[in-house]
Amino acid sequence: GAHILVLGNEKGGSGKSTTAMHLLMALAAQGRRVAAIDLDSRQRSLSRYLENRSRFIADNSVSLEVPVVHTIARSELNSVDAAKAEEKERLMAALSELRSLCDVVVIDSPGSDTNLARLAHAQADTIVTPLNDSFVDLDLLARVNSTSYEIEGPSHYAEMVWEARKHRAIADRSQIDWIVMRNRVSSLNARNKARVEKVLAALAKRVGFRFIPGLNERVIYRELFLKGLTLVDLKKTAGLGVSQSLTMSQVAARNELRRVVEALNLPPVAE
Amino acid sequence: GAHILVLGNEKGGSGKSTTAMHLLMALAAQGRRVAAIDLDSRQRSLSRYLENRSRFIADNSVSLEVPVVHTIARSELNSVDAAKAEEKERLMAALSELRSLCDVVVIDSPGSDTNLARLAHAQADTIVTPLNDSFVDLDLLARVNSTSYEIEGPSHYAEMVWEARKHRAIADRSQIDWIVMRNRVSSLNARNKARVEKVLAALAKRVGFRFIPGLNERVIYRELFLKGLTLVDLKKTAGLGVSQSLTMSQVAARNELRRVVEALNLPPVAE
Ligand SMILES: Nc1ncnc2c1ncn2[C@@H]1O[C@H](COP(=O)(O)OP(=O)(O)OP(=O)(O)O)[C@@H](O)[C@H]1O
Ligand SMILES: Nc1ncnc2c1ncn2[C@@H]1O[C@H](COP(=O)(O)OP(=O)(O)OP(=O)(O)O)[C@@H](O)[C@H]1O
Ligand SMILES: [Mg+2]
Ligand SMILES: [Mg+2]
Repeated sequence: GAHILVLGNEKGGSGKSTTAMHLLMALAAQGRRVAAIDLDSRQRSLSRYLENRSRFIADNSVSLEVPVVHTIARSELNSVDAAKAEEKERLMAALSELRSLCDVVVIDSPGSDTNLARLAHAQADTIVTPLNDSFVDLDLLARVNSTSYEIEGPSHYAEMVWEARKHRAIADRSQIDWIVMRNRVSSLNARNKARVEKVLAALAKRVGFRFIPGLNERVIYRELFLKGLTLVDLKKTAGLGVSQSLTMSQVAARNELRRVVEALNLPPVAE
Repeated sequence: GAHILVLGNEKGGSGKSTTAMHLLMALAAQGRRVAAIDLDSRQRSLSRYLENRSRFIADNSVSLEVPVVHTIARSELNSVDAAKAEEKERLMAALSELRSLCDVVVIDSPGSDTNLARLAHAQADTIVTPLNDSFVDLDLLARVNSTSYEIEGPSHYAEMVWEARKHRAIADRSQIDWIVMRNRVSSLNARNKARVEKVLAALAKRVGFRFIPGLNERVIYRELFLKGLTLVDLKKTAGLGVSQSLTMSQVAARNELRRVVEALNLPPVAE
C-alpha cells in the first residue's frame, strides 16, 4: 500500500502546510502517484493551496497535476468520545480509499494537539516535523537548561510521537521514521543557530529522530500560494504572469527541496 | 478597571506569544501594573517564558519584575457544552481577580479556534493580531484574488473578531480597537511585501482594523527565551552571561518595540 507521510508539529507556524505542499509536488514530479489528507478543516491551508492551483489551471488552460486532497471535517458531536470515534471513522475511510490508489499519501496536521493529529501520527510510516531555529519552538520537543543547554526532559510533542510509535509497535510491529527538519533558516544568527543545532543533535539520540538541514527562509516558498504553484512548476508556467526573476535563488531552492526529498529515504519510484 | 489586551490570530506561529511577552515587559517598564493570562494550557509558551524568567532571577539573585500569569486550564469534561461553561467560569474568575489589581492584562491566545480564545476576544479592549508577511497567513483574514489581488471576502479569523465585536456592542456598547501588526518582517522581498501591504490597506478599511509596521525578524526576539529575558531587560542584566554584542540591532529593536507600544494608544500611565 501507500507510504504514509505525516507533517506533524503541534507548534504553530513551523511550516507543516508549506512543507506538505512542496513535498507533494516534488514527489509527484518524480512520477509518484500522490494524494493529500488535510486534518485542519478550519484553516485548510493545504486544501486552499490546492484549490488555488485548480483555479489557476482552469483560468490559464495550462496542464499541471493537481493531487487529490481529502479534508477531514472535525466532528460537531456534543460528546467528546463520540466526536473522537466519528473523526477516526472519517480518517480511516479517507486512508483506505487513498492507500490503494497512491504511492505516497501526505497528511498535513493542524498546529495544535488534536484527536485527528494523534490518529494520523499512529498511521505514519514517516513523520516530518518542521522546526524554526528557535528555543520557543524547541520547547514543544524538550525542556532545555538555560545555562548548560542540556536537555532536562522531553516535552509534549516528543511524548505525542512516542505514544504514536507505541501504538504502531503494538498494532503491526512496524517502525515510524521520524525526521525533524529545520525550516525558515536564515543565513544570519550564527550563535543562536549553533546552540539550537547542538540541542537538536543531543535530542535526536535521546528521543529517536534524525534531523536534516531542511529549508531556508525564502519568499519563493510562500509567494506562489495564491496561484497554487510551487517552484517545482516554474518551468511549465513561464510567461503566465509568474515572475522568473528569482533564478539564482530558485536554483538554490530547488536543490534544497531536492535534498529534503532524498533525505526521506522513500522506496524507489515504481516503474 | 484594567485595559484588556488580547493577542489573537488563529493562524499558528504568527508571533502572539512573542509579542505578548515583549509588550508585557515594555508596558511594565513604563510603570504600568501588568499581568498575563495564558489561554494555551498545552503549549504555555508565555507561561514558560515567565517561568524561565523566575528561575533566572532566583539563580542569579537579580531583581527584575516578573508579572503574574494565570494559565487557564482547558476543561476535560466529556460534554462540549459543559466544558465550555467550565472554561468560561475559569477565565472570568482570572479576569475579575486581575482587573482590580492591574492597569493592563495581556491575554495570549492559542494558534487555533478555541472556546477560550473566542471568550477572551469578546472581553478585549484591544486586540493585537501579529501577521507574517505572507498570503498563507492572510488567508485566515480574507480570500484574495490571485490576479487582481482584490479582496473576495472575509475569512474565518476576521469573522471571529466581528463576532467578538458584536458581543461587546450588545453587552456594554463598547468598541474593540483591532490592530493588525506585521511580524517577522525581512528587509528583502520587496515585491511580496508591497503586495501584502496593498491587500492589508484595503482590508483594513473593509474589515475595520488599523495596521502598523510591527516587528522585524530579529533573533533578539527569541534568543533570550530560555533565560526569560527580553531586550527591555538588557541594561539590568549586563554581565550575567547575556551577550551585549548586538548593540546596533538592539537599538533598532528597542525603537521598533517602542513604536508598537505607542501605537496601542493606551490611556496615559497612572501616577
Ligand atoms: N521556508 C520558508 N520560507 C519562507 N516562508 C515560509 C517558509 N516556511 C513557512 N513559511 C511561511 O511561514 C508561515 C507558517 O508556515 P505554514 O503555514 O506552512 O506553517 P504550519 O506549521 O502549517 O502552520 P499551522 O500550525 O498554522 O498549520 C506561513 O506564512 C508560510 O508562508
Ligand atoms: N519578530 C520576530 N523575530 C524573530 N523571531 C520571531 C519573531 N516573532 C516570532 N518569532 C519566532 O517565531 C516563532 C513563532 O512565534 P510565537 O511562538 O510567538 O507565535 P505564536 O503565534 O504564539 O504561535 P502559536 O500559534 O503556536 O501560539 C517562534 O519560534 C518565535 O521565537
Ligand atoms: Mg498548517
Ligand atoms: Mg503562542
